[in-house]
Amino acid sequence: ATGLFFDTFDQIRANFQQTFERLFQGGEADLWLADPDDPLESQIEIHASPRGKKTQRIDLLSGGERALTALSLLFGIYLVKPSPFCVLDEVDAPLDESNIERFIRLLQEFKADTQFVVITHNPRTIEAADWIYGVTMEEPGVSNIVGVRLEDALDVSGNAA
Amino acid sequence: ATGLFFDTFDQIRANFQQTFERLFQGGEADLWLADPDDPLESQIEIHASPRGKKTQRIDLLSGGERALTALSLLFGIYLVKPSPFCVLDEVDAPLDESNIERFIRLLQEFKADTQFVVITHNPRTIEAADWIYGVTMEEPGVSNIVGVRLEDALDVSGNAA
Amino acid sequence: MKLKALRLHGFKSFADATEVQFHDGITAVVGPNGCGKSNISDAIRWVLGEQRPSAIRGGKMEEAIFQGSLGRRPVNRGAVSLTVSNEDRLLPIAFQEVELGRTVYRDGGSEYTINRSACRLRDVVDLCRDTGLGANAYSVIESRMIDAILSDRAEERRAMFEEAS
Amino acid sequence: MKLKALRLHGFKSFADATEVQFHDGITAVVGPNGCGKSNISDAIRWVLGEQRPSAIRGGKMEEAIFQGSLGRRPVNRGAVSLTVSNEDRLLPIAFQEVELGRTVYRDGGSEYTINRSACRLRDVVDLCRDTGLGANAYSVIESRMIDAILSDRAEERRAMFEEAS
Ligand SMILES: Nc1ncnc2c1ncn2[C@@H]1O[C@H](COP(=O)(O)OP(=O)(O)OP(=O)(O)O)[C@@H](O)[C@H]1O
Ligand SMILES: Nc1ncnc2c1ncn2[C@@H]1O[C@H](COP(=O)(O)OP(=O)(O)OP(=O)(O)O)[C@@H](O)[C@H]1O
Ligand SMILES: [Mg+2]
Ligand SMILES: [Mg+2]
Repeated sequence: ATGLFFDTFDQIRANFQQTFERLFQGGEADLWLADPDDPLESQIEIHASPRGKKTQRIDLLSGGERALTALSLLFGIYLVKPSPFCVLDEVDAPLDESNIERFIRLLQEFKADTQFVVITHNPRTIEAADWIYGVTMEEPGVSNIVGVRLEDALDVSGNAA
Repeated sequence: ATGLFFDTFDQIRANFQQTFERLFQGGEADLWLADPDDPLESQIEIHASPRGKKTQRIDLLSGGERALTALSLLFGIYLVKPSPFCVLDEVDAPLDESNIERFIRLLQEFKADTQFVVITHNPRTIEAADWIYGVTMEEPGVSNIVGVRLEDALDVSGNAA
Repeated sequence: MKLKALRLHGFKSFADATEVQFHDGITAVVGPNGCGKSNISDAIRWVLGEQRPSAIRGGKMEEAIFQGSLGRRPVNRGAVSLTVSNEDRLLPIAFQEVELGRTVYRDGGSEYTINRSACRLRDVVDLCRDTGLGANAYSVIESRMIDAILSDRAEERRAMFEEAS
Repeated sequence: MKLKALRLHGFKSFADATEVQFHDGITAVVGPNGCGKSNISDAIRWVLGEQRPSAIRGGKMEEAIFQGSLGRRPVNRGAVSLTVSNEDRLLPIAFQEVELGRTVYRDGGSEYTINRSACRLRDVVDLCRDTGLGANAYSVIESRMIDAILSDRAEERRAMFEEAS
């Protein structure tokens, strides 16, 4: 069990760093066990430093920087044993335009092997999707799903044609 | 002290309900002391039900519904002793288009008496502002503020002219 | 393995029988606040065996049954089924397509099915083990996990790692 | 009372002396992730007397001093001043304009000023009492307060109410 955790941990760390450097276009991040001699109980320390900035405690990072750091780590864990699908629920909410682009490019890199289901309000994310489902509540309190619209059915600003 | 808390509590409750009904265009919300005989120690119960939906525990509400409910309560508290200004830091991130409009209309209703400083990534919120400050980091890790652009300096999609 | 379809009936705000088809690539799910999008990701977690009501925002599992609205009465059960293609036999079971089903009743109890045959929760868990499918496989990522995984209460982060291992 | 201006120098990412002018109506503050927008709302809370480093995302108050970047050395103090017009005499002090200042040093200690005269924290608190100005007056609303005020750990909500009273 300890061996498995260590193996997994090294993989998670490597995936985390790669994903982080992609989403931040550089910068550096690390993940380590506070107490390597007691892996099953040890705290897991995390550190992240966007490009050009001095390393600091995670709490001082901005909302968007934290979201990208967390996404790098969550995705890093996911990649150890990837599922055929990955649901992302409004993870793009705190991101600015350029970070949305990098987020989209990350999904496009992995979409050959993973079906992504992205819940979003962001027009740029919607535009980048291959399929779109709309959920509505015409009758209050009762949901239904209205049809699929392919990307080419949208006009330039992302609105339904 | 107890009297002051009760007074304040009734005002907060009234402000909360009014703001909620505005942001949800109906629906109902309530706020009460779990133990009215022990106001200084009692838990404060909150309940919120968007229009047409059956009343439910707060945790089952959606991300956007929770944001509007919390905003109604936080603003309700704020209105008891309003400051000359109010800073809102990305509270519009989870809101859809129509809720952003209602949020904007709320600000416009109170802006005669309150200077609002709204930190946002949302183009519609930016468009509704009377003044815009851009914050940048041309030199990595060092912030500066670049000029004010009035609303009429923006093109239709909210980008700088 | 690929996701084929998700069906919901009486699960949270999906009072009526509803189906979502899945495709290759990136699928965006859009709609106004409160229309039911996150309820779909709850449904996926749930049908894969999620045991904690809090992971789908409830206090008890039966809160996932459609509770009614101003125009509709509550119902007595909530059901979700997830159909996956299994041509690569990632799931160790001799079927080209596998449908995992789960139904919850007013007493809080759940029933599980694999290809419409009743089974136990542990059958679903065993089937999904090591496939990356399964309630704890980090295949549903939502924004409240952001604060949890960066929490300076390091037990929170620890707990998330242990789930994944 | 109206906000007139905010000046930052050495506070968090504002290494250089920077000024924000305020106007009537709605002011939007925009920019990319991590450029310093929330640091501005931290500065406003902080100059009004915020005593908890956690309320401005730090562990200790001295973490609010510009810590340097890859191209710049750290500095030894962080300062913020907030200027308000006081024609309505909402602040009980005989000045048309009031400037509240605060500086933090590497040992974590803060100095306070009112119109450039040294004073104590309690002078700032007393001045702002009952005006709605002041660190606990709910005049800075941020998204992490959303989960806190709706928390089902009801002590969190209780604590927020007590701050306001
Ligand atoms: N058991 C239930 N019965 C009926 N309605 C329910 C039930 N559980 C949740 N709901 C309703 O579902 C709605 C929430 O849906 P959901 O969280 O999926 O919204 P969403 O589309 O993700 O919105 P947002 O964009 O704001 O995140 C709430 O209004 C809630 O009242
Ligand atoms: N004491 C400090 N010295 C130098 N830089 C600091 C200091 N404290 C915080 N920072 C930096 O300030 C940046 C965060 O700024 P801020 O939180 O204001 O961003 P933001 O504009 O609100 O971004 P977002 O849109 O993502 O919320 C971080 O990159 C952080 O490293
Ligand atoms: Mg949602
Ligand atoms: Mg911010």
